Amino acid sequence: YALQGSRWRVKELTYRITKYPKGLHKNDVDREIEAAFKVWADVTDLSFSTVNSGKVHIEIRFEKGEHGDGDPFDGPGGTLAHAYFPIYGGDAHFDDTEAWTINNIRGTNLFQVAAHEFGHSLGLSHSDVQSALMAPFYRGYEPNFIIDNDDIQGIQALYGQKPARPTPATQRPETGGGPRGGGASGGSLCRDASIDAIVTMSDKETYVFKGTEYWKLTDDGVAQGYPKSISADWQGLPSNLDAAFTWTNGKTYFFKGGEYWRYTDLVRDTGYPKSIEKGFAGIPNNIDAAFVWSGNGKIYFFKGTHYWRFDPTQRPPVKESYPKDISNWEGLPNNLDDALQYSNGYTYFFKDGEYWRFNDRAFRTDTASPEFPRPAGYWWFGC
Amino acid sequence: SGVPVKYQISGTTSALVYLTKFGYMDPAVTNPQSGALISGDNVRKSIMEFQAFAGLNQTGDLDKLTLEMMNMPRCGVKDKVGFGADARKKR
Repeated sequence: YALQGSRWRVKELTYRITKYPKGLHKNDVDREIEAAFKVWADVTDLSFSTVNSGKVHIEIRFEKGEHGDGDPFDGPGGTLAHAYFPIYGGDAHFDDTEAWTINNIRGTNLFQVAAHEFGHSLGLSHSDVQSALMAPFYRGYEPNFIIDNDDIQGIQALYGQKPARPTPATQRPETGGGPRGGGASGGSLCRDASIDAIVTMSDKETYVFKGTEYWKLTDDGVAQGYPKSISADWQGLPSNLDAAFTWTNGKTYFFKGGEYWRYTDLVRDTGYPKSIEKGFAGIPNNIDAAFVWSGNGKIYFFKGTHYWRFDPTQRPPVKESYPKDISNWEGLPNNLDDALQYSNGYTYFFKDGEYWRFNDRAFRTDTASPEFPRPAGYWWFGC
Repeated sequence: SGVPVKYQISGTTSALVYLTKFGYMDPAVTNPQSGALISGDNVRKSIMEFQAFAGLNQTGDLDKLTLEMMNMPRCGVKDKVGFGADARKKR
């Protein structure tokens, strides 16, 4: 790490976002900025609070091009943001022409960049430790962000250690898909975290199906009041499902044996179930898993050691080159339980109570700490 | 992730601008109005400093990996403050 040479004399710092970005909701930006400050508050005695009027220590602005400080932004890519060391005022400016995103593999992650910039606002220069938050280059979205020891040493050299009992929040929950905070318990899902099917509906709610029951997931685990009975709430839907996905038309498809059911929200569409042979020609019965890859709108089916790619716009919808081996998906196991492309852009594969995260840009199972596969009970069901 | 939207830096001239902007070269030397002749050794030394900071092999050459790293999206704050005081001013 490297210290610039100035630091704040006070421990209670204030901030205000005086200009919000075009492409994000104000509340979402507020939450991400707060989380970014918390990265530093968790490992020091510093505290950060937002105030709506008067002078603040750190002013935050999303700006384009020249914005009054003689250091113009350069459009998408290149420079993403800059911030001023304490002696120069501590302000942080973000290039509003970047595609700022939250919990998504696409675009530029606001939380990570903000946490980096606030490191400058607190007195840290760039680190030559490549894994450090204060390294100058944007590494892409890290759903399971963990502050590096180099960053902790740097900030504690300026402001000391956190004197009271430390809070375990140096690891940011992978909200919106993956590691979760551990809220409501998954009940029987915690005894055996293997699942039948998992699907995100068109309303962005994610449901897990297992045996005769289903659960709605939240960012903290499972929603209160679950599990509920599949037969009671999903008219005509059988137990012990094979797989499910929601297509780009907003309809959710459930598969079991040789049949499939189509639902609009929680209501079964008329005429269902239908045979897989009829609706998904080229796809076998008794599939293990299915998901829609948003990158191309194609549906991927998995069974045993093979997978099929189904393109509803083509005739035939499954090319002759399929099935192919699942081993083409580096790091993925055979005989999956189900798969899901989550709202953060990552694809998650579930099997025997564990899950793998697939990075479709690198086209391999993600490497991260802790390593994949991870226990689905802990990271997804709040166990 | 990390793939640049645009490939701004493609040769020595744009690399010099980059190295100057982020603190690896003296702005007084690279200022086109100064008329200073920049020595090859100076350029190589600056490139090597950048390569060391970016975790690359220190070849001193503007090779493919070095250009790729220079085109990565990044923070606009200088990596090194080696040429006089950092003249940034708030507002």
